Amino acid sequence: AEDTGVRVELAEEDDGKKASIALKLWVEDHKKLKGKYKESGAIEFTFDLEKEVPEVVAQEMVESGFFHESDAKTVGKSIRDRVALIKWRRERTVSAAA
Amino acid sequence: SATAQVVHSAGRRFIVSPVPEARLKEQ
Repeated sequence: AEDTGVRVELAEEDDGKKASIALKLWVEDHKKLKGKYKESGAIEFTFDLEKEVPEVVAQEMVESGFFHESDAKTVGKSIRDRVALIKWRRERTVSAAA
Repeated sequence: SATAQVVHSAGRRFIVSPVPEARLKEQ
């Protein structure tokens, strides 16, 4: 995945079944962000892999004051990349089991 | 406490905690 300066990781072990999973997001390189970033730490949240849209969660983070509006796209992309990886791993596990 | 909770108006809960140092160094 592209290095956006924003890192997203699993905040819990993926059992491969739950649709809703805990993720943790933090800024590794604030220079890659367009807007001013106030160091706030790691943000943990739950994300529904089936129903939710990464960009919507990113927008909620902007509205909650974590990021500037101009970085919503970057944050959304970072979440989207991680979600895609989680889904890919799950599909691969299912294929291997079959 | 080192953690803080921010609840967005849409109902999502964001929990803020310090970034583990090992995580920052891990590349």
